[in-house]
Amino acid sequence: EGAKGAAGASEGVLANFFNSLLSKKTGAGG
Amino acid sequence: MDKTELCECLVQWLQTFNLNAPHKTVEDLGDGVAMSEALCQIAPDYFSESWFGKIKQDAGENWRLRMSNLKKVLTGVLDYYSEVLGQQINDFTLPDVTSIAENYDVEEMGRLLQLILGCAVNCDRKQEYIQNIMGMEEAVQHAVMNAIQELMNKEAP
Repeated sequence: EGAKGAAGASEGVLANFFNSLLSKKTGAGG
Repeated sequence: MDKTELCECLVQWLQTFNLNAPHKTVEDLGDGVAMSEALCQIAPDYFSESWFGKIKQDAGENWRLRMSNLKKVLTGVLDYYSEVLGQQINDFTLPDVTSIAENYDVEEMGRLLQLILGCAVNCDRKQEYIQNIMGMEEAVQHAVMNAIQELMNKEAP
C-alpha cells in the first residue's frame, strides 16, 4: 500500500507539473 | 541529477520525433542534423528551410563541420529564446559544442538537448510535445521535468 501510495504521489507530481506547463502562457507577447 | 543520465533521457525524448536523420545515440546526434530537423518541426516559422539549408548534411568524420552545424543549432536556439520567447537564459552553463563535435561529450550534449527541450515545451505546439512527454515512462518524465525546472529557474524576461 505504501509503495502504491508513493507511486501515485509521484504520478501526481508529474501530472501537476506538466498540466501547469500546458496552461502556462509563453512567448514574448504572453 | 547525473548529467549522463539526463542526456540518456533526453536522447530517449528525441525518439518521439519523426526525423529523417539518425537520432538513436549521442554519436548519431553529434553532427547536429537530427537536432536541426527537430527544431524545424518545433518552430517551422523560425527554423525555416533556408536555415536548415545551412546545416551540412554530410559532415561525417569532419569534426569541424560537425562543430559548425552545432554552433548554428546553439545560436539558433539562443536566438529563439530571446526573439520569440522573450527570455534570456541566465546562469545556465551553455553547452561546449567543440567538446560535442570532437568527443561526443555526453554532458555537453545533455545541455544542448535541454535547451531544445525548452523550445519544445514553450513553442506554439507545446501541447503536442508535452503530451508526448506525459506518455513516456515515469523515470524519463522525472528527468524531463527536472531539466525543464532547471531551465525555468534560469530564465529571465
